[in-house]
Amino acid sequence: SSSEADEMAAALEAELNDFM
Amino acid sequence: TPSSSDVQLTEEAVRRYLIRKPMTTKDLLKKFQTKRTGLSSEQTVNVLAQILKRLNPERKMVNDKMHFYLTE
Repeated sequence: SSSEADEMAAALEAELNDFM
Repeated sequence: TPSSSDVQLTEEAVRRYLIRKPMTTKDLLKKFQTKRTGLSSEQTVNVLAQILKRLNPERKMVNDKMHFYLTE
């Protein structure tokens, strides 16, 4: 679903923010 | 052949997409949908995060959204 896609994108961005 | 793993989430696959055009995290996630890779959502996020950290792509804002890209 699109909300799951949104959640995954948010989780991925959170992971990357720690790094970038 | 089962369709559950017809797409593989690999560094090389991500690299090819990012060389072709800038993409957001959501664009990338669409390319590696769980139903195509057979990975869980959590695995997908973790693996993609590791790959992006290794590739360390360039970043730019397009339409207020962060896009990643690579040059050859």
